[in-house]
Amino acid sequence: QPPSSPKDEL
Amino acid sequence: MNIFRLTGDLSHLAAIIILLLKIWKTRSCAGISGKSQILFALVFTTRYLDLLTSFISFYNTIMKLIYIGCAYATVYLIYMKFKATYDGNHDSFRLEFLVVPVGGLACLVNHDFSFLEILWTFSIYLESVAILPQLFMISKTGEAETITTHYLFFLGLYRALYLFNWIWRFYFEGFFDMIAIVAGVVQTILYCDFFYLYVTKVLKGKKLSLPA
Repeated sequence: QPPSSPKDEL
Repeated sequence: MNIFRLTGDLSHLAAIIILLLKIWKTRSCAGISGKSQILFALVFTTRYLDLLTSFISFYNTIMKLIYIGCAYATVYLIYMKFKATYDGNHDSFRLEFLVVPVGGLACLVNHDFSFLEILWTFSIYLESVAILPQLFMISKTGEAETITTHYLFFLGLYRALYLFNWIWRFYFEGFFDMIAIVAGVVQTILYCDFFYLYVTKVLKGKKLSLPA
């Protein structure tokens, strides 16, 4: 399940 | 990671470097809104606190440190080193009109009412309007240096590319975040007027001056 919010994004 | 996010990050990095070099080389921040740069420093500070709590990748960590470092260096150059060239009279946008509503909205509309999540949400909403003082300043002075328009172009392009990144991630990873997407759409829309002037004027070798 991908993270709920794009914390892997800048 | 996908091509849209990578080119988006590189476009963002290019914008930040272009601005820093412009101020450093010309030893002047004429035409630059210090208030927008304060907002960007606030955006990165509130969004990248997770540097202290989680490690995602070297790329992620290094880029965050570069963004934060450049943001504060730019604010320092504007308000300290080259303060004499700062055009405070035209940089008159009231920051509280942005920070207060954005802060309230971040508390009302978020994914999770936790400290880091609220700050992240605040940074997403704030980033979408952080360029307003700069665009407001250009509308007041009626013109912008060509190098400043290149800065704005890459800055606007980065979030537009992120929109494609989110389409890509939705299609291939079944992932999407409504808060980031809505704020990203708003942010990109705010640049549309500038993009039009940039393409019709600057790319034709003319100076960007208003009224169009």
